[in-house]
Amino acid sequence: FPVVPENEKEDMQFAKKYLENFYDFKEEKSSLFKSRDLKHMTDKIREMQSFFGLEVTGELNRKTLDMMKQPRCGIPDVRS
Amino acid sequence: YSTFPYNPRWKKEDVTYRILNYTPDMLQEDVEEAIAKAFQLWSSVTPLRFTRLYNGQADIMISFAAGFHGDFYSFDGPGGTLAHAYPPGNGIGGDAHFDEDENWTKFTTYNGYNLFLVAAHELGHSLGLGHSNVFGALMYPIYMARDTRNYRLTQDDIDGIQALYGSPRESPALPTKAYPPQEPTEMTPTEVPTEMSPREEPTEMTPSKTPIRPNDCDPDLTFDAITTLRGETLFFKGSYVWRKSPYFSEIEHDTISSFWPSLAAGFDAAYEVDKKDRVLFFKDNQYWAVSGYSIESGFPKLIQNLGFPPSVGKIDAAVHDQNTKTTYFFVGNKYWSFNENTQSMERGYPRKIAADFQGIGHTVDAALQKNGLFYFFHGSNQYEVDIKNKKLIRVMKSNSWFNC
Repeated sequence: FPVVPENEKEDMQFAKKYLENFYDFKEEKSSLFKSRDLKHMTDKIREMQSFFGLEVTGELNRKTLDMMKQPRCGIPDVRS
Repeated sequence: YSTFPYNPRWKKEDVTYRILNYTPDMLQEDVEEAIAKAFQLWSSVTPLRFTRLYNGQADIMISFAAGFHGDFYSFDGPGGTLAHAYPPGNGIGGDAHFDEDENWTKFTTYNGYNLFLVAAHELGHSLGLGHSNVFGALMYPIYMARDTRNYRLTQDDIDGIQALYGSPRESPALPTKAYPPQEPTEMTPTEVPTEMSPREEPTEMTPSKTPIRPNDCDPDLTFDAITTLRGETLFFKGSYVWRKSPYFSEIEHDTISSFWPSLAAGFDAAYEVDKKDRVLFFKDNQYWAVSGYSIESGFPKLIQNLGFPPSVGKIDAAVHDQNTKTTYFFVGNKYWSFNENTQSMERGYPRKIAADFQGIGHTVDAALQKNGLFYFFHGSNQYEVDIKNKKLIRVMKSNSWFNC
C-alpha cells in the first residue's frame, strides 16, 4: 500500500536493514563512498525485486516496501 | 528451490529432534502435534525418519525465544522475522528457533501465525533447503496462511528435498503429497502418539475447490465490499481483491490473505476513516480494524459495539463521508449514521434508504465515496449519487472502474 509520506526516511532505514539481513548488503561505514553505497543498495534492491518477481527497477517503491514488510523467515534469501 | 552453499545435508536417514521449550500461546500437545506433522511432511517424500528425544543432544533442537537468544540473529519483536533455522551440521546445525514475540496458533483464520506452517518451512532449512522464489512453495520466504487440513508440498519443495535425500524407500501407503496421511506410514516419527487422529476431524478428502476469479470486465460482476485505502480503491469478492491505484495504471489482482493472512475471506462491508489511516472490515456480526497491513489488537469486535441492536446480525455495506465525518451503515432497506468523532450512532436512526438517498430503492451490496460523490453498488450495477443535492447522477456497471 502507499507509504504515509513522513515514513519515507524510516522506510529507507528499514530497507537497508532488510537488505543486510536477507540480501547480504553491506553498507560502507565511511561517508566517502556514499555514491558507491547508493549504487550497491540499488543493485541489492534489484536482486530482491527479481527474487520476488517484482518489476526490477532498483527503486524503493511501494510494492517493494510492501514485500519487505511481510512477515517472513529469518534466513537470508541469498548468501555470499 | 535452493540449498545452502556446499549443500549441507544429514549423512544418515534417522534424524533426531527435541522440543526444548514451549510457547505459552498454545497447548503443549498442539505444539507437539504441529511439529510432528511438519516432520511428517518431509518424511513422506524422502527416506528420512524422525525420532523425538526427550533429553540430551538431538540433531534438531527446537526452541521458542524472543529478541537476543544466544546466536548472532536476534529476533525483532512482533511481525517481521517469525523464525529461523540452521542447515544440517554439528552443534547449532539443524536447530530451529521460533520468535516468542509472535502469536503462535494452530488455526489459520485468527490473529497469529500457524505453527505447523512455519515449522514445516523451518525444518526444510534444518534438512538443508534454502529459500524458493516459487510463489506458493513452502520454502518461499514470506508467510502465507493457508488451509492446513489438506496441506501439500509443492513439486518445487519435493524436487528440492529429493535432490538432497532421494525419494522414499518403499512407495508410501498414501499419495506422496497428501497431508495429513490418513494412517501412519512407515515414515512417521516413532514418538508420535499412536492415536494419529488429526486435531480437526478429517473431512471428506475432496480437494477444496476455490472459485476462480471472475473476469474484470464480466458484465455480471458483483462485489461483496469496497473501500478506499490511502488513496487506492480495493474491491472485494470472496477471497479476491481488485486493487485500483493512482500510482499504477493496471488493475492489480490480489487475495485477501496476501494482505491480511489472518482475515477470513468473504467480507460483508468495508470502509476507510482516512484521517485515522484506518480501514474497518465487517463479516457477519464481527469487525476488524487494520492500518495498512497490520490488524489492530483487540479485534475482532462485535458490531453491537458500534451501537447496532442485537437484532442486526450483519451489515450489507458501509461508507465513510470524509466531509461530515459520519459513516453510513446499510442493512436491508434501512441505514444508520455513525458519528466517528463521538464514536456513537446518531439519534433518529435507522431510516429508510430510499428516503434520503435519491434513486436508491433497494438494498446496497457495497458503497464508496470518491471525489465527493457516493457510489452505491447493487448487483452488477452502481448508482452515482450526489447526496448533498440529493440527486442520482447516473447508473453504471459495477466494474466500470476497471477501464473495461
